[in-house]
Amino acid sequence: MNIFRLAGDMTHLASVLVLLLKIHTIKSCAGISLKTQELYALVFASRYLDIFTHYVSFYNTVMKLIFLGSAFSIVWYIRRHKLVRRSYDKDHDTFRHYFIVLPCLILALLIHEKFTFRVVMWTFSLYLEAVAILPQLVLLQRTRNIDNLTGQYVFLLGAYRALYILNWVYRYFTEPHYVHWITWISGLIQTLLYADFFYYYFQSWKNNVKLELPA
Amino acid sequence: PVEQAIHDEL
Repeated sequence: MNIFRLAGDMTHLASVLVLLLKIHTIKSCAGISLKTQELYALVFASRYLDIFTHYVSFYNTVMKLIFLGSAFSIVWYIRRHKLVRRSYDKDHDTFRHYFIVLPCLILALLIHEKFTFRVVMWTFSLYLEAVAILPQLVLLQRTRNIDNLTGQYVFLLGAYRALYILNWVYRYFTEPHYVHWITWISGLIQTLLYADFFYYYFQSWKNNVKLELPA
Repeated sequence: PVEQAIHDEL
């Protein structure tokens, strides 16, 4: 475990906490894409298939449980909680799941390191995670009214991905034979999707104005 | 190696 990986995981954890704070405490999911949250639930469900069969460390198991548990509880809140679901912006959150899930599944079946169920599912989760933020970014652009917590949530998610890239660079130079092209390319694409958002985030921060994405 | 990657990162 290096500092970039730890910082990345902590940023990811912080993003989840910010979102849970908004949903659980303020009872609002305004500006949050249910589609993106459902895709994340699918990402973690397909990636952590080994959670109870292969023990790595206490840290790994706990983090996996947190990411799985939070992903599914966020989906539950937005769909079922009677106060939270009222604030859900259904009319603007119209991205179709299968436009994202199906290509990722096909790509995972075609391009993977090894053709076993677990490795293909893991690869699928990498491809899916790379593009799962798209419905959220589309929603932000459509509603044009981004509250503080939503903006911070997306920023933390993007920061987490950027830190993971630094982690891979570090591991590449410090560990022998550490080469994972599929992970790196999908991770890079995922981070690049945030580039536009980052630009406007820093602009609003620098000029001390409300974050707004151009149409 | 791919199994290793599956296990050790989140």
